[in-house]
Amino acid sequence: MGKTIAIANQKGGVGKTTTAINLGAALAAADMKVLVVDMDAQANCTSGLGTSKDCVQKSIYHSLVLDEPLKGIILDTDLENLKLIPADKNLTGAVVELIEVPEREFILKRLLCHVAGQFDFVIVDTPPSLNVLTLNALVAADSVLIPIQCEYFALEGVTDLLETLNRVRSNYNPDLSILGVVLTMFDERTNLANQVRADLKNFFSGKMLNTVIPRNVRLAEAPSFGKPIIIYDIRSKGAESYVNLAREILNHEKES
Amino acid sequence: MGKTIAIANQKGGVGKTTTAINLGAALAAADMKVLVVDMDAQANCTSGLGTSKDCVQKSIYHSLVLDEPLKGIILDTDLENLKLIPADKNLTGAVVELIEVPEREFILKRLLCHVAGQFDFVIVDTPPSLNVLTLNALVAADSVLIPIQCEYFALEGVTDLLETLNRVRSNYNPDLSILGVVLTMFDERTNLANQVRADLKNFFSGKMLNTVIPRNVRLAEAPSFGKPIIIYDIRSKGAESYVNLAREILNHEKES
Ligand SMILES: Nc1ncnc2c1ncn2[C@@H]1O[C@H](COP(=O)(O)OP(=O)(O)OP(=O)(O)O)[C@@H](O)[C@H]1O
Ligand SMILES: Nc1ncnc2c1ncn2[C@@H]1O[C@H](COP(=O)(O)OP(=O)(O)OP(=O)(O)O)[C@@H](O)[C@H]1O
Ligand SMILES: [Mg+2]
Ligand SMILES: [Mg+2]
Repeated sequence: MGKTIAIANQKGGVGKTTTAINLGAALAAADMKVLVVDMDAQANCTSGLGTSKDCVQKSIYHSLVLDEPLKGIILDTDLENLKLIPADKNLTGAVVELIEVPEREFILKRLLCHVAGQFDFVIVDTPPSLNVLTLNALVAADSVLIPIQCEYFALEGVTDLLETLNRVRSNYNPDLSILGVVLTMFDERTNLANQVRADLKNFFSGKMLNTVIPRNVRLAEAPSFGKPIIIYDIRSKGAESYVNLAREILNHEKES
Repeated sequence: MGKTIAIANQKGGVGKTTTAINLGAALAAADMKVLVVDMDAQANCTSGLGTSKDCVQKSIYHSLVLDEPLKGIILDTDLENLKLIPADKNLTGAVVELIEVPEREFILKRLLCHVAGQFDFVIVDTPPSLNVLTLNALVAADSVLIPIQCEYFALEGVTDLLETLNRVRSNYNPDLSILGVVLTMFDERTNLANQVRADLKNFFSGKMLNTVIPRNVRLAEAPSFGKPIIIYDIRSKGAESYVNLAREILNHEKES
């Protein structure tokens, strides 16, 4: 039975989508069967994995709001072991459309039950917000991976995120654990990054993952070709760091 | 009568808050009376202007949802000509709490009528989402300033944003204009940035502002001291570029 990992942090632009795409691809390259679910109306994960917005006929919106089974919307990607459930901009309206639905927080969890058995990992990308879509991802997840950029505003939002995780644990998903915190776009030359890193180590102690993702322009270039970094430029520092992250998470799963 | 400018782009982490704080401060230093309104539950604008989360007793939430008059929640900042209406994390719930309120899109516009006369500029920072809070800012605004990072995912979201602006114009605010697009965190050494810049010039033609904000770590350091860049480090490239942006906007307003 696969592990479901939500990638969440309500701070914008910290590398959630880049992590979902490239961790997913690296795990798939390590012969894991991986499903990536895009829960963000921006649909960056969808386009970053090579599916253009015009090609998406049915997205996660159709399953969440219109009860379409997930089976019918799973798409292939460049990697054989990597599948995608796309998003589209209809998701912008989903937050309001789901207001009256009883147990709306559990919709994704129930949908994933039908397909999760086919995968070793399900990775869920979330929008920069603590709305019902992110809530669905946290309720469906076994654990949450928190990408954090080493800057002040990103540090500020951490306590809100942890409060939300506690609320999710006590109301909806008691087994939700923190897989870890991964530092992204890390520039070791700046005092700010090293200072924030030290603050985070104090705050999270054992939960900081060893793998740090450096700032690497190849990671920002890859999505314009619709390719994960290991296909776009396997020799880059970005590819190396996400392969290390996948290895660290695989070892972590073996131990637990 | 003052000009209200919304700073909006649903893509996360593109420099909305950094632009709201530092454009606001640069205009205030140019002897304009400026009010900055923080409409994001992350409250980054609030802390970036020196107000700690624990000190905020009443925020924009209390006016939007509980009908408190704005006059009672306006705070001072380090700059005499710069005032702040703070945010707090109650805003996370506002999206749902305002669902049943008739004409909920017009609440901020009506609130600002009572105070806008005292200011030359009202600058509204928005969250990374096209929700009812961002909608309130776009309905209240005379014009919208769009910060864009020169990367692929930021480029992708532009059409959704323009569609939203068209919808706002036809349903709520016919006079909403685009003040301009400002490139942020621009790194001229990368091909990606120059390529995306060229794409944006084609797409926006006359709406691209001349001022470009470079990537400058001093801009990322300043918020940890609760100071705008012109106070934290007036000699930095970041301060220089936001002073140029303020001058360009002041010239733009004189001409129109
Ligand atoms: N390690 C990195 N090095 C360089 N650029 C990066 C890196 N990680 C992400 N980026 C770029 O930074 C921007 C923000 O990353 P991304 O979109 O993945 O963040 P996000 O948290 O998903 O954003 P949002 O909050 O809008 O969903 C993107 O343009 C991406 O290409
Ligand atoms: N020109 C710049 N140079 C370097 N760092 C910058 C620059 N502009 C912003 N930053 C930093 O980049 C990060 C993102 O900027 P900011 O928080 O202003 O974006 P935002 O669009 O308001 O994000 P959100 O979508 O979460 O509201 C912050 O840590 C900020 O300090
Ligand atoms: Mg994203
Ligand atoms: Mg912001």
